[in-house]
Amino acid sequence: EAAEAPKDEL
Amino acid sequence: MNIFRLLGDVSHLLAIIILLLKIWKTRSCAGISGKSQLLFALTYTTRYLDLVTNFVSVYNTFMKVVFLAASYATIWLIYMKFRATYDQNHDTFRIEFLLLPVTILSLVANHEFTLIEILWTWSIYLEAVAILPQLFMVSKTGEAESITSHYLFALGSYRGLYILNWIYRYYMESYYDLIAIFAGILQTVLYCDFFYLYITKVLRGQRLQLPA
Repeated sequence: EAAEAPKDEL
Repeated sequence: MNIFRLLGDVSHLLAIIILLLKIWKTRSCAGISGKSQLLFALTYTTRYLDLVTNFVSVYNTFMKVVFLAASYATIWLIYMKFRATYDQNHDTFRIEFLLLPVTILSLVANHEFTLIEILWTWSIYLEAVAILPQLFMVSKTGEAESITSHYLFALGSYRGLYILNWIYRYYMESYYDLIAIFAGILQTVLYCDFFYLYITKVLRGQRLQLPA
């Protein structure tokens, strides 16, 4: 699954 | 942040500004699909709900505010101020054929079954197909003003640059988001025939003529 990075993309 | 994503955001911002200026300056929204603009406003609204709860950076907040404001301003221009110039007869794509599959898919294929996550997923899938009414309208009218084709080129390029951003982030940060990547590839692929026509025709000063 995707890395749990915060949603930092627009 | 990387150069690909920055260029992508700038291209996206450019597209939105080009469209706003085109409608404002010519006082006309002829050839512009109001339906696509509605879908884009829905996309930004459901994606940027965390605008006030999740601060990422000044840049991030600034761009979200600009995208939201510009998309609603564009809708206001199309459906209110210059409503007389809105070409309703050619803006006939059935957006319910987009909203239903996008809604189903966002409920089935998401990272987490929470409201915020589902809405984010919904906005990602919706954005991938939001341009279809506009492309359909251009094919129906058989042509597009050159300013409209510049708008479409900038808008299509933005997500294409995001794909490069995702490749960069995969190798440099081991970060990837399959939902965003899948939808981003679909979104960019939808512009392919337009990109071909834009590069072979518009850049040579010819009008963008689509085989009707």
